[in-house]
Amino acid sequence: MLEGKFEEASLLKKIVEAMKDCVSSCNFNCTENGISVQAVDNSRVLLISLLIEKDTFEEYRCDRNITLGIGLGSFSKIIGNGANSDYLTIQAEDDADTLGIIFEDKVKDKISEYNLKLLDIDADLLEVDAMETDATITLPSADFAKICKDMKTLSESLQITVTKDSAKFQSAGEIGSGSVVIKPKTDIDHPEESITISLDKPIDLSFGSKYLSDIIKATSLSQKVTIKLTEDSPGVFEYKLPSGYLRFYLAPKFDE
Amino acid sequence: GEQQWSLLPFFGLL
Repeated sequence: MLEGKFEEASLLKKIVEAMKDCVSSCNFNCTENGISVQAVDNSRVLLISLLIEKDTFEEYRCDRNITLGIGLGSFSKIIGNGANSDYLTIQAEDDADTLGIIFEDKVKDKISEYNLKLLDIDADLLEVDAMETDATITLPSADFAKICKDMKTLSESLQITVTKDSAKFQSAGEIGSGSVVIKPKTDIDHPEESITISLDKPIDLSFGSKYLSDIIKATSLSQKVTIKLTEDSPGVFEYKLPSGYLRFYLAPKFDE
Repeated sequence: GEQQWSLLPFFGLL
């Protein structure tokens, strides 16, 4: 049996919102250590890797490994029925064909229960090995979201170049071009505003703006995003959870 | 022009 209680429904809401436009359905793999998901979008350009560790939950038990096939649109509708501050418990028996979703209002004496029909999903799994990284950038997630939105107005591609002490984001299209350069900065009073750049090799990569638009839907999950880049390899965009992460692997574009 | 790579050449199906 699986039972996982979130202190606040808002966390699961944010996770599902960040995933549902990339993949319509995916398997949630539940073990005694927590819940993980690997899902690839239809075009196999973007991969989502989610880990919700046991410590994320207020209470967690999973006696036997369970795979829950979940339609994210339906899941989103049901968890949207709870208030952000409610306790949210997900519950499934071994071999269950539904997932129980229970909201508890912390003030009123009110409990709401829903059941989501589970799906049998035969999904592609990709082998994501430990990747080498040539450059790592950590910046406020809201800043990265704004850069992606602003550059998308110019072009279908965002070019990221990283040198020793700066990262440059630029786009060029029919109406014109634009760029944003960020540099490392330590903000002791507001550590969430700090920017770090570490570099083994200079980077010059381009990514599809439409996929980046999907990735930045995770912005509310974390104040920071870490971007790991390697020349001619997928970029990794990581949003940390209180205990775990939501990662996106995005295949770059290449010049013909 | 630019072409979009898929993830398959990098990761491969399990």
